[in-house]
Amino acid sequence: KPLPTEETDKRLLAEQYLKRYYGMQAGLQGKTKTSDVMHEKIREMQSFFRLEVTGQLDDNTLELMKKARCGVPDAAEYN
Amino acid sequence: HFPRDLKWQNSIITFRITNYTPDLEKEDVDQAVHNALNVWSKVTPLKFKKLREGDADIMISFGRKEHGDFNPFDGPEGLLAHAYPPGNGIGGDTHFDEDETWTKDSHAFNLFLVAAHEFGHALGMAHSSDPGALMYPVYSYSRGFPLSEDDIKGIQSLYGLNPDHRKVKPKPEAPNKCDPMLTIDAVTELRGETIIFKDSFYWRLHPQVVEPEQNLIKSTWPEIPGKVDAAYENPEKDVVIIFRGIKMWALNGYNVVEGYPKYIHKLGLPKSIRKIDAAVYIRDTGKTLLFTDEDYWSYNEQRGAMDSGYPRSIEVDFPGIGDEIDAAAYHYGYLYLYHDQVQFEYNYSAQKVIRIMRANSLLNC
Repeated sequence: KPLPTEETDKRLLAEQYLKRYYGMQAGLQGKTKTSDVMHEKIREMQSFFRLEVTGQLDDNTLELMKKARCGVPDAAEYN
Repeated sequence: HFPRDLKWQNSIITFRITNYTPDLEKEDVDQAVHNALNVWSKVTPLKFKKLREGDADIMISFGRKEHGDFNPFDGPEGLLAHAYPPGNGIGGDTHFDEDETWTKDSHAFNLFLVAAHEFGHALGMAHSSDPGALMYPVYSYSRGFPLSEDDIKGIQSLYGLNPDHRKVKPKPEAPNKCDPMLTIDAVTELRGETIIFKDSFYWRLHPQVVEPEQNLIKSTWPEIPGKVDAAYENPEKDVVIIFRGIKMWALNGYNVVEGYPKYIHKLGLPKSIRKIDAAVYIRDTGKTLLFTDEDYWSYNEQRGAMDSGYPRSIEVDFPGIGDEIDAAAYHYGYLYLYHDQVQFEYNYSAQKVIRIMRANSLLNC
């Protein structure tokens, strides 16, 4: 199996984060590029945190995803 | 709030601590939980009763990875804790990740602050997008009463007021960078980034990033005051000097330099000066200008002494900007002087105002 690249690491971190806190369903992401669902969830997150809403995994968005936080979802319907 | 505004129907809510973290003394955990519940009872009619056995509304526990609710923790950092909204069974239960280091101070994760946040969920509060609110999902350290107006409004709309709630002083709301009425407390460079102070917050602006990042001052520098009067960077010494009242702190990157705070009078200012409004280092001259009320002073960084012939009048030496300023910055021969909602671009050598902009144009508004 090839070693994960920095880009793959970022995408994995983002996927994990969006699944956990923004209710992104598993299995809807493209294998090679970011899916529309993921862009939409990134936008939702950026809007919640008052970041620039780009739908892209920019440095500010990734930095925020790495910060220590509460495990309760931010904007999802509580399950 | 959570969907359907989930809340407890009684005003007396029971809690039980089922196990303790080894990071702290048992009494410290009890105290943190007690204080965290108190935060919410101060502003509502809610009362909390401790149970030593049996089922309580809020069951409090420490666990690591999968800890019994099919909602596993993730090891150190990342996810710190979670809580369930009011309801039967697991509803209200609050779990802390044992893989974190729990403290009673500003190091690692302060148990009181995390518990107060989680109990907010246990009482029916969802996350807030206000970075100054306790219910903001990202951890940040702060001192004093942790609830903001946003938190208080939220909990009181569920449970009503505590008749004594006027006794608490809420944290200020996070300032909105694009508010046309925004004024700035202080501005400085810090290793190529611009730091803009406003109330208990600061924005960090990187030259290649459009969106400034907003943080609580206390969460980055717990040792310095929660509000700043003036700040400047001396890039030759790689320090940022922060002023508040008659004291000053030196930062080396994100660390406070040992030996600080010092009194501003050590710089050579008379004792009658109780506050510095703005400070700016002029790279071309090696001098720092310190603005106090209607006057300014010049401090020679190399000699470590005040220049003679000061104070001088701001109005006379900087024609066109008025007689007082809030903050100052210097870039490539231009001074940027902030007063109220206005920013003056000032040609230092020609002694002329070149442009007048809104103060928050600095924040890309």
